[in-house]
This record gives sequence, C-alpha cells and structure tokens, in this order.
Amino acid sequence: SNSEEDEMAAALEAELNDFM
Amino acid sequence: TPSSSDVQLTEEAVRRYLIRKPMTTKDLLKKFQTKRTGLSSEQTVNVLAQILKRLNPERKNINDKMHFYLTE
Repeated sequence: SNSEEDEMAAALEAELNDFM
Repeated sequence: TPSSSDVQLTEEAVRRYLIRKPMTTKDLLKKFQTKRTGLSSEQTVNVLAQILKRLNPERKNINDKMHFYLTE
C-alpha cells in the first residue's frame, strides 16, 4: 500500500542519513 | 522462493536504474516491490540501504525531493 511504501521510504532514508 | 520472483533486488539492478535517471527512495521502492521480489519490507529496506551505501550515488534536489543518480 501507499502508506507502507511511505514507511519503508522513511526507514530507508533514516538508515542512509547516518551514512550521508 | 527466489525462483518465483520476477524482480531481483541487486546492486546491478539499482545501478542501472540510477544511471538512467535520478530517483527518490520511493521511486526505488516502487521498482522493487515486495510482492515482486519476494522479500519482506524489512529485508527490502536493509538490502537497498546496503546497496546505496556501496554505490554512494550523487544526490540532488528536484522539486524539493532528494534524488539519487549515477553517471557512467
């Protein structure tokens, strides 16, 4: 669903933010 | 099972998408939907994060959204 995709995008960005 | 999936989340697949055009995290997630890869949501996020860390793509803002891209 769209909201699940939003959650996954948020989780992915959070993980990448530590790296960037 | 992997044999039933029609899309595979691999570094090469991500690389090809990012060379073609800049994409947001959401754009990438749409390309590797869990129902097509057979991975769980958590696996998808973890694998994609590892791949993006390795590829270390360029970043730019388009319409106020962060996009990743690679040049050949």
